Amino acid sequence: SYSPEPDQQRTLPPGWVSLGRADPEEELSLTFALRQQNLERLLELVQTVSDPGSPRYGKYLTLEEVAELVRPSSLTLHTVQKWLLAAGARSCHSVTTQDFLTCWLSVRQAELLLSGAEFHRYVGGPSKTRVLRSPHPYRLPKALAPHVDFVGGLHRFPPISSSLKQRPKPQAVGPVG
Amino acid sequence: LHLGVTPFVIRKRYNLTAQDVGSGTTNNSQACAQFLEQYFHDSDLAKFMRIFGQSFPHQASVARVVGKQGRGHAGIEASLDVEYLMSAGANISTWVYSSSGRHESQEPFLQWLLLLSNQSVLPHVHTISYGDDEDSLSSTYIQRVNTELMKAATRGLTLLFASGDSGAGCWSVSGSHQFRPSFPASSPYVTTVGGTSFQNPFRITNEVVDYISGGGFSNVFPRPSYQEKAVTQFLSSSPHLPPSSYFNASGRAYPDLAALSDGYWVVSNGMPIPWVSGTSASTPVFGGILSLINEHRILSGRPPLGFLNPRLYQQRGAGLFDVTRGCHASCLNEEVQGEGFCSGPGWDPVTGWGTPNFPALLKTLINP
Repeated sequence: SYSPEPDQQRTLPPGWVSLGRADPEEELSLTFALRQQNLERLLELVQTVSDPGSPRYGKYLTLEEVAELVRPSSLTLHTVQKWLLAAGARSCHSVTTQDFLTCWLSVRQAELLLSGAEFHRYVGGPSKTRVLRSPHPYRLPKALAPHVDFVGGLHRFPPISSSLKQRPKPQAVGPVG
Repeated sequence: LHLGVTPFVIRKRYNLTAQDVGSGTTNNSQACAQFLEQYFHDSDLAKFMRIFGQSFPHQASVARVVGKQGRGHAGIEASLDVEYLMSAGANISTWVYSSSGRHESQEPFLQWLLLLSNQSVLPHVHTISYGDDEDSLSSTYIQRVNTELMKAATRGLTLLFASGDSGAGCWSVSGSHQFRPSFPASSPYVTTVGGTSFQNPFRITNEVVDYISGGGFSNVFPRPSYQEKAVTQFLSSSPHLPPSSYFNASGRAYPDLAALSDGYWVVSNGMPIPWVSGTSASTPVFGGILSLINEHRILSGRPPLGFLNPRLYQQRGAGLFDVTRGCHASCLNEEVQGEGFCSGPGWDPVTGWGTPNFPALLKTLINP
């Protein structure tokens, strides 16, 4: 097995409190980022449609054309779907570009699927935001390394405090008429 | 003379007349996204426009809310985003993206990226108040999100990210201090917006650096070719460079642009609130102004601006007020004493190329 995100910070961000382990039968939703194709070509296209000196400037792609370009290979789609179905995942939704797959599983199934993961519930922030996250790293079967970039919903916490500040009223500088 | 930033102050400073509004006849549109699970209330926007929007034609309600809008407490960030995006980009169809109501195990920003990959029709300009320290994210995640931003750029979407409110940032790496870049602000495929203040807080005068304005150099992304010349020039001419051990001089440098970020009036939960500050304010202001430029482009049969940076750096700040005074915050230690980078002539890693002078910016961006 391998760890897709060994360098992802997993320490509890300030303002969050653990409410303990999640119930094994609880349902949770995980997002699988599937390996895309033709990223070199994508990079070229970004440059040609954004450079005013290029003959292709402003000739943007439609979502369907982007999908055509980056869509994961059928081997990737097949391998990941087979893996998820075998683990009991259900209600899987893809996106037009097919490079993300969001599925529902029980906590128990998810912890079996993503070895090492352990889901806890946390609460934080002024609006008492609640999340399910894993403080421990997850690992995937080696066979999936060519097919999955990362799994969303395990480690990253949402922001809970705005960076906007209400500053004290500035003191008048110089004589204000 | 003024007592805080309002739409009147913004439109006056950036030379927007009452005629500089959407025509209401095009498919032009704009959107703002924040991920604080805050609610936005239409009634706040209506009240805001009643108080501050009398001097220009405007829409007093959003065209679409993506995500659930509960009856919860409105948040200042959600209110401010919409109120100033619709004041600068007045009379232009506006969407609000809200991540409230997502499931506990989902990541709000990732859900927004999935939305981009699943909707054929999207607004041309998106202003996003979100950022994480680069070092807190896995390289796999950062690279994949960067690819998602490239996908948006090929579709002609203009993504404006707030540069952050911690100046250059600061953290300790094996015992010594370094500046702390923020992502997605540091992505080479977005346009990042910093913050300024009025030199005299009660007058509409020239702008200086707002010390909170996020900026610096990525530790993950090398410098893209489009900004090589401008950044090299800054590094070779700035009289105030911090010690080189504090930053990665070969990284993608940001921000690219700036706007006022200090002392805003906002209406939230029915209350007018003064002196609100942050680059979450400057970003929708610049976004609204780019939407107005898109309006003129669409009316003259041209495509929307799309990913702006290559063109912005080619034009070397034409159409922008250059901000050349002030420095942003950083590490509070003997060595740098709280000072990060300082602004200077041309591009700098505090205010980018500067703040919008609408008629001049329109002239430089209307063709081709």
